Amino acid sequence: KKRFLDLLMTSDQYRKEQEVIKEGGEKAFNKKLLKWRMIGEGYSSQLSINEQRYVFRLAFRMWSEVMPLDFEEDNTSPISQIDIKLGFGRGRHLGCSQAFDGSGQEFAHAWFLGDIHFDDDEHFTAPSSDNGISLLKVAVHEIGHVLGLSHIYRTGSIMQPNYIPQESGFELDWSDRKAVQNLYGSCEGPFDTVFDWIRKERNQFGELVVRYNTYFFRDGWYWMYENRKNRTRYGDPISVSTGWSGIPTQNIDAFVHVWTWTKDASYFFRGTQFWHYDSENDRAYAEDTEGKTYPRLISEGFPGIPSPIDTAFFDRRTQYIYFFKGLQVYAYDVHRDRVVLNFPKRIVDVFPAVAANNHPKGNINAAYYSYTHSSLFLFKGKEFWKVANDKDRRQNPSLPYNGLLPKRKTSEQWFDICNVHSSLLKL
Amino acid sequence: EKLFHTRDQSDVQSSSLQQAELVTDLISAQQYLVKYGWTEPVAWDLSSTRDNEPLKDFTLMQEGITDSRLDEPPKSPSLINALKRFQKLNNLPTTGRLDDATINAMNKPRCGVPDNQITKTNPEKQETEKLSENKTRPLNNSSSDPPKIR
Repeated sequence: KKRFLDLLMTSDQYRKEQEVIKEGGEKAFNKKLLKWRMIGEGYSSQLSINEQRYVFRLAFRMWSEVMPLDFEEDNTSPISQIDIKLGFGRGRHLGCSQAFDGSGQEFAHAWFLGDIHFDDDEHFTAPSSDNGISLLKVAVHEIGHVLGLSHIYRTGSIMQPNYIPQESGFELDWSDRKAVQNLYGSCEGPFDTVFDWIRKERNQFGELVVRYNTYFFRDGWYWMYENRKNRTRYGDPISVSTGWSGIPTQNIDAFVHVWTWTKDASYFFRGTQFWHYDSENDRAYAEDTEGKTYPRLISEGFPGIPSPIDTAFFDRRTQYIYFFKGLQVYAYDVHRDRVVLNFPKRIVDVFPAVAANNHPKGNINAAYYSYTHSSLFLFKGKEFWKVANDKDRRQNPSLPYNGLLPKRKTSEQWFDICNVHSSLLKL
Repeated sequence: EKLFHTRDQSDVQSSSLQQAELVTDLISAQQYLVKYGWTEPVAWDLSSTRDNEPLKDFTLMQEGITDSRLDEPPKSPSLINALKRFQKLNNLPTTGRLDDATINAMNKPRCGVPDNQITKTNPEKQETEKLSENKTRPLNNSSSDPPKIR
């Protein structure tokens, strides 16, 4: 009993140290990585340990995909250092003060910054089952309480107090995301490259159609961003090696799609090399139709362009590739295969600031032409600058050509692009 | 009636599991409302490591309930108000009476965390939210493939 009380006090003290009081009185964890563990004496009597672990990993990952916290299963640290413990019990259980009530009614409960208990008298099932009570849905709900969310009476919210049988593919909706981001902030951070990947397909009538998807790359993983829904694809990020065959598995510098009446070629750049990507077959060319083998040196494929580069993009108006490096930008003529006369130039001259002292200056992380917004964006750190397009200049003729509008936070334009813990990249 | 049962008749045998008690009358309804913070906020976080404290407001439980039959409306103003708050958030007619619809709502499977809590540092109650359905969000037009399932 003494040892148990000592553990409790240490645990309580540890817990107090982990919490921070927000402005509105809400409380939240004050660290970025939370450790969780399944209680050894509290396994479900109906699901295998692996099934339980899989469900909890997925539940934590679903929250991690929309907020800047990461979750890691930790089975080695002292129990007092574990932030969230999960277990099953019946009636009086696990030293808990709140007894469960048997089959029906209450399914589970949780404490803010604390533990989660599931009623083992309930018929919890894994996501693969259509019957029973979705352990995943209940776990996601209870984790919401641990993070500081209360019950919300709103259709579609995961924080509704009543359990609603899981429709296929439930996810955290916009409001739930904003509720937790109100406590923990939005996900931010630089990107390696951002681009729209275009490919041609035949529709059901045999007509050639052009489709695109938007991708954000960071380190060794990437997200597909669904512009119409203002979020990333459910389940992202994915490792680069999984989705993009034949290119480096991390730290891509740039993606360039050269698209003219006579050329249609996509390239990935990293370090001193570049790869020609076969969009039709969704893999990098080892040898393309012109007999060129890849990877190739940038200096060979684009003479006059230094390497490594910071980023690059293809401008369909001028039909130049703009390569960014440091404070300078190089324009490369894809038809003449050479650097355009009078380049390199300073970025601040080619893309002048619209507002004083509001310019990235150099060392751009990513240059992204968005077909959704019909605009070019320059990213640096957590912010972006939009390049004034024709529509902007029609509305405001005083804007300079290629002027950079004042910076904004990336997370305010593209939402919920969040890392997950590396242990959760593969479930 | 099913045409076939399992060979070992396990599907017709009574479960050895304890069944949760349902809300059936005014007393059990009031227990529900007290437990989940509808009469007054519950200090949930404070109870996480302590033994169950007996319900302080047992008098509240008796107050205004001369008869636990459903057809007798509750007389306690606090209970009536709690019922109305519960009914409102559950999109039920706010009658303040324990009708069938309210009982059904109370008997729905749910989370054990109270709907209205007192937090340790913020003595003001942390109220369950009812958010408006229409949240402002930016509009975008794009052309992209339909999302794949996770």
